[in-house]
Amino acid sequence: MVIVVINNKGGTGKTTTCVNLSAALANLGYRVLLVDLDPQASASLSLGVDYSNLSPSSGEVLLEGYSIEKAIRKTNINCLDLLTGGIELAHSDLVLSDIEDRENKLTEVLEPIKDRYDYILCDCAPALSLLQVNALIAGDHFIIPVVPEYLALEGLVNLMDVVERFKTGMGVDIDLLGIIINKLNSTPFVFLNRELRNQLDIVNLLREHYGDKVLKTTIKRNVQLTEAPSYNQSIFQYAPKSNAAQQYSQLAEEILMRCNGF
Amino acid sequence: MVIVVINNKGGTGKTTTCVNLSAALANLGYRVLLVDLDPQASASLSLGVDYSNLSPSSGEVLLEGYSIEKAIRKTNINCLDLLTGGIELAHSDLVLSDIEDRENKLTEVLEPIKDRYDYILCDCAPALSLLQVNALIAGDHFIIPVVPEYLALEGLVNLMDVVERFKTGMGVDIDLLGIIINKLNSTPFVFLNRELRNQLDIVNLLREHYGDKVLKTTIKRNVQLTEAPSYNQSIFQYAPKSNAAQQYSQLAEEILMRCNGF
Ligand SMILES: Nc1ncnc2c1ncn2[C@@H]1O[C@H](COP(=O)(O)OP(=O)(O)OP(=O)(O)O)[C@@H](O)[C@H]1O
Ligand SMILES: Nc1ncnc2c1ncn2[C@@H]1O[C@H](COP(=O)(O)OP(=O)(O)OP(=O)(O)O)[C@@H](O)[C@H]1O
Ligand SMILES: [Mg+2]
Ligand SMILES: [Mg+2]
Repeated sequence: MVIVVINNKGGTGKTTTCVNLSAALANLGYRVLLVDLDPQASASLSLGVDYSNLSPSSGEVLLEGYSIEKAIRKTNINCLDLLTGGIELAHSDLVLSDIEDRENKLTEVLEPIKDRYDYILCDCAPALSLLQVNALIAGDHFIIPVVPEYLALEGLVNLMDVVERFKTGMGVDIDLLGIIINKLNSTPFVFLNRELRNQLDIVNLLREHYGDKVLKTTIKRNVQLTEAPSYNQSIFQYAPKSNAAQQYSQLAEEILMRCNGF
Repeated sequence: MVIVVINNKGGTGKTTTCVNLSAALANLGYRVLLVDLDPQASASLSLGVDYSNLSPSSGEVLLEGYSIEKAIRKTNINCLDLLTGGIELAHSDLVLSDIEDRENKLTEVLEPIKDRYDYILCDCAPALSLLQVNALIAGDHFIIPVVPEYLALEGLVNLMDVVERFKTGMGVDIDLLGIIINKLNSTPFVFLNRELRNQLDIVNLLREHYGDKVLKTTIKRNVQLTEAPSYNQSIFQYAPKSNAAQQYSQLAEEILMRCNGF
């Protein structure tokens, strides 16, 4: 089962979602592979790989024919493997456009190892180019993390538009598993309530527009989520009793339910 | 004078910086053009252009030979013109890679109108591909908005690396005008102080590492900055007496000083 975490709007929490959801599924005993398709390699850095040690990376596997079996590496989390991101991906569109079957490249490279994992999660860069098309074609489901702010809302309309066109134009058969509300303000302080009021207006708009495609679990803004990556840990290792850890556990449960058709 | 606002890390405030800095310069009487190079067209939406009315856009000018004079439009802000973004830019790398002189395309299309503006600000998508290379080559200066969080810090190291390589590899002669600290927490509440402490650690790291390349003016997290785009207004129209409006006025002053060599 391949789940693609995507949003062309930047900074909505794709990497944070991918890392912590992967960790939550691995903690439940599922065999998980995180595929980092971002040139910045944020997910790889968050899982402890040093910037100078990213190679062999997903870019080399996709664009230079490197063996995926050799490129996949273990992480410090049991049951979670990683295919790192890296700067080679920055020119992926240029390289992919010259090859036969350019949209199906990721599907092809994942084929030999797909059976070894229960879940494969792909972290995408904030774009909608050929590399993201590859991810959507390789995926069974996709998840869209959204921050309830006006600019992020407009980005979502644009993303849904484009994915619908892919589905009809290219016969891509990927299903939206859900929209995750991220960075919801959780504090009762008066100073922040204006922000919370705005956010809740946007969340209501999303629920009206997309119905139960909006996941019930929301992830609140939590400073521990910005700290954990600097210690190369998931939220479960860094702050196992935190609200954030609970929210990601809940998210994993809800994702599992939806993947199994409930 | 062409100023490029760039950061491959998503959600750091490129669009918010571009829109409000452009407005601040226009308010001072400078003739300003905002060039939206983002397929999401966030800057265009923030300045009141409807998603269905983006054409003719920068994508059509760059990739389809549309006349830039005809594509530029007025905004509801005096002295500020706009060249809209749009979805055509999503496959810009594929189209640009097939043409002669592919890195200099933006420089070429801006040439006929450059003299009509004192400042041209380019809002970039969160990437470092051929389109961003075009922007860096067309630019005189570039600005990097950064949110003081660990993942954004790693992204900055990567960005500076890549830009240095462009400069030596391709003879690009663009100067870093400054790094803007954005979304700095401004509240004295205990609940937030942990976040503020982390942020200030990162700001100190940045000042140690990049010296006076880090602008003195910082932009604090302010909910009015997320609201203004939904009213198609700059912060000066939406909340002229707010701290955020003052911060952007101060930022404009500092940018002007730096552009004039102080
Ligand atoms: N719920 C949250 N609470 C607090 N901080 C968060 C939360 N989710 C994400 N962050 C922080 O916000 C920043 C952006 O998140 P992240 O990098 O995961 O987004 P992204 O969508 O992957 O970004 P990009 O578009 O650059 O790939 C990071 O510094 C991250 O630590
Ligand atoms: N100082 C600030 N205070 C509060 N909110 C802010 C601030 N700066 C930006 N924002 C909000 O944060 C979100 C991200 O900002 P923005 O869209 O400008 O970033 P960006 O770097 O242009 O994103 P992208 O990478 O998608 O192009 C927006 O919803 C914006 O309104
Ligand atoms: Mg990311
Ligand atoms: Mg933007």
